[in-house]
Amino acid sequence: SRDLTIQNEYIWARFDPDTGLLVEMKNLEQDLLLPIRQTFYWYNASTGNNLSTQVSGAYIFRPNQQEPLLISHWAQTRLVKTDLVQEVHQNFSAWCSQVVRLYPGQRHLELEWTVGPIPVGDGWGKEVISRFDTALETKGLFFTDSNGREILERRRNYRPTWKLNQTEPVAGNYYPVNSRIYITDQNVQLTVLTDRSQGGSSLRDGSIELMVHRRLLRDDARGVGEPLLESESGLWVRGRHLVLLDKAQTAAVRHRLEAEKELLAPQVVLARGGGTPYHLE
Amino acid sequence: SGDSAPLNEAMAVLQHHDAVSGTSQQHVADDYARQLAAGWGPCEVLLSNALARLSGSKVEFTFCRNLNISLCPLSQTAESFQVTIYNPLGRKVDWMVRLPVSKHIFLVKDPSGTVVPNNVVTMPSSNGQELLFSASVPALGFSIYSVTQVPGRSPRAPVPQPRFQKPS
Repeated sequence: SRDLTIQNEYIWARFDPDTGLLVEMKNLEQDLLLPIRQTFYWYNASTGNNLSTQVSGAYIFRPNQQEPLLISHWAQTRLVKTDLVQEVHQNFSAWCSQVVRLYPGQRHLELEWTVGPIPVGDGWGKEVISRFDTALETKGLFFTDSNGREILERRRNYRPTWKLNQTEPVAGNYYPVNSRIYITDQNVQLTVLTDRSQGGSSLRDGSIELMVHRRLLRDDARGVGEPLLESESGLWVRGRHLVLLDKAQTAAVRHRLEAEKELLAPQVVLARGGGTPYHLE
Repeated sequence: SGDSAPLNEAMAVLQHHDAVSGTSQQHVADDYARQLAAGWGPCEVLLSNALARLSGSKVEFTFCRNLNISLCPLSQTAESFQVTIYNPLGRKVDWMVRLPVSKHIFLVKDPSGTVVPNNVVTMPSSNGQELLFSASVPALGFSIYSVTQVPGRSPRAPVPQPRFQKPS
């Protein structure tokens, strides 16, 4: 069938049968349905312009235009459904793919992204983001954590402690995300948990973006003395974003418990069977 | 004997902002990775000794550092093996274990010897197989599951059908 959905007892997710992109997510327990579009983009790294010679580099994130470029308008998908897992494998390009996964009993959507090696043969440095777009009316606000211990309210083009003259409409709104970023319209909250620190923002109402990988061609004159450019073919990176959809009132308990489980995840150790008893008796 | 000092030392060195934010030259970043990897080795010995002591059985523990890219020579070749899952949280967790395996059917038993449901899933990107089973692990504790190949039979793992979208 053309119906491309995965679900478990708590979460249902639908993908556009033509593009293969995530388009809807539902919290079955709280009966919350959220149209949500998620895909990957890349910012073209600045090499300096008439406003400033500052280039994008290891210290400085400075895209050369406000709009990022889509990695692909569609993904080749494969659907895997068994009684222990439902997955949609999305292939956006030779250097960008993702598995959207649901296990039984899981109250979040797991997005395992794999990005790289970032091609730079076209002479452009690239700063890759995963972006979630919804219709939530978030009034310029979003929330990011500080080391998983404190949530800070962020307002687009604003600083609480001084009158900001915003000269970088993208980078000037990026903040550190150590474990989570979320947006809310006071009824519904969309939270994205990260498995490592990333740069993140909400550059338009209802939108969340997280930077997953970068590969740049210029040094940014901040002392490193070389561009952020891995040698040889370049690194490819794999990580996970956990997406939670909740009522605003109950979202905190969900993301706190899940983030703690993500940070202190179980460790797996293997051994061939058998083994001699440790104690003689 | 194991030793966690080298890993502690590496983690201390990596508090430098260059290590945290990637603002070092490539050779320095490579050296940070080298220090971490060098610290893991003696730490794994320490963890093995602790697990042997606590589980009461001296076994050769194996740490598969590349599970995130579905590489683990032991689970991909052994006909039977044990999986110890350690839970650092102060509460019981249920955790879906995923291990790369060869094309077989497996029997998975929990610490009490009860058979638990498992799946063998074909990875579309690599056509490799992964064994999945749900493990329940106590707070600040560990559970040991046993995995055994069922001789003779290969999985009729659902081969995922490619869904080619017409390019928009």
